[in-house]
Amino acid sequence: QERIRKNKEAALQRLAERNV
Amino acid sequence: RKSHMPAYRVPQSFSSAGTVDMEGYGGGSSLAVNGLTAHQSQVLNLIKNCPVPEGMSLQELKLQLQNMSMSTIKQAVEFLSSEGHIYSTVDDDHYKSTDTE
Repeated sequence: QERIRKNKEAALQRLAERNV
Repeated sequence: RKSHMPAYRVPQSFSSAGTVDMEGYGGGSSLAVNGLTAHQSQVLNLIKNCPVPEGMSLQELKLQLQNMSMSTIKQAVEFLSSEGHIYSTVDDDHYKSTDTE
């Protein structure tokens, strides 16, 4: 599902931001 | 009757082996491991280990974490999601982990 993929990408981006 | 009963001995091995003592921390949310509280890392671990493709539901989490209230679980889930560790899938009750290690 497209929505799930978007949620995952958004989450991965948040995670990346935290790890900076 | 003989006073054969040995004097009560505390089994030292039990009290000194610190494995069970860890449970005592479970109640507090102050103990932080890698930036997460004990509750949050428990929730994260369960979600990580969930084999279901649509992720873990809040109901399943509640079943696995009977020492936690639903609101505690929801708080942990919200935090983990805002940090990017987990994300919601089919609906707001199902979560999957982003960590693949």
